[in-house]
Amino acid sequence: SDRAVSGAALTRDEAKITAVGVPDVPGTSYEIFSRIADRNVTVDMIVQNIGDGGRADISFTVPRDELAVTLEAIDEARTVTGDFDVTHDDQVAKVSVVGMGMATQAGVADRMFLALSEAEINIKMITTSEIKISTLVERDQALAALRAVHNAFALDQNPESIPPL
Amino acid sequence: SDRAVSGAALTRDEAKITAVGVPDVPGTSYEIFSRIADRNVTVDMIVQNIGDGGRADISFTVPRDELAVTLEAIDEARTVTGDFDVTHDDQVAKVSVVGMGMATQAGVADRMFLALSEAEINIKMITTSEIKISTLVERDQALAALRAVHNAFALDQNPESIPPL
Ligand SMILES: C[C@@H](O)[C@H](N)C(=O)O
Ligand SMILES: C[C@@H](O)[C@H](N)C(=O)O
Repeated sequence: SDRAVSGAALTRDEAKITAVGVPDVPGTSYEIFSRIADRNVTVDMIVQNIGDGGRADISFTVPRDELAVTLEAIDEARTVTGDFDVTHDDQVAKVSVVGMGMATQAGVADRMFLALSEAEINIKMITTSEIKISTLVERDQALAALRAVHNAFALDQNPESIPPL
Repeated sequence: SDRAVSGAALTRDEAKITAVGVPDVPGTSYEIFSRIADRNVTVDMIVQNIGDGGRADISFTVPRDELAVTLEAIDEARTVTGDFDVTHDDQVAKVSVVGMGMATQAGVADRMFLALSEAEINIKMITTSEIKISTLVERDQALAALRAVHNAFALDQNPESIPPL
């Protein structure tokens, strides 16, 4: 039922950073994120997938205007963890759906993915919790993505549609 | 302050599946997750990091006893999307922290990562939302991980520590 999803949100001004091939050993994440926290940068999505050959990629998003200071923090971390590559992209935006009923309902994620697929929007990154699914898309597709998701869950017809978290 | 984190949780009986090198084009995620939803399997963490060379890896967790039926769903998806590799691991567990104040506080993620690092626990996967940070660890390290995180945020001393979402 549509009640599983109560709202959709767009976060437009994010930049994505990827630490490519970091040592997949205890402590590496701490070395990176503690230096970012020291500079008072609030990190939004953090995504790490399963590593390969002792290395893993960690991507995360920060406010677009904090990209430069975040890259400094990562440069510092590399002197401690051992070298790895860093890529970044500030032409991205986050589109999410929220709802309390998600965790128990199979089929919410695929309806969101169907909506994006039909709008020919490529999903660059995915992260989820029990009440929220977030995707990173190209910034110039963000509004089309939000509209597609809104329609898929009939959010405009739902009077209780609350601005999500 | 500790108030940013109100609880920690352990989900023990999960299996992790990774679709390795899927075509990074609109529709691929839908083809995979719609077939899993058709079999009424509830997916927990979904993690996709930025792709490379037109391919991306998507990992997700399902209840351990639904691993076989999920692998069938993926085999079916492959006939539509084009071939990709599939790996799985049922010796994993999810350890998370929850809290309403996270989104605005730099430093929650790194405190969790420090706690896991000091307990010499390797983080296999990370996914986040504004109110929750989830990590996948080896199942045999799950209790040590939960204890480390509990201590880091002084959760046992916090009378309002509520069972999280
Ligand atoms: C890659 C990174 O997450 C590493 N596994 C760690 O535990 O910090
Ligand atoms: C990899 C997968 O997420 C693809 N980019 C999609 O949009 O479905």
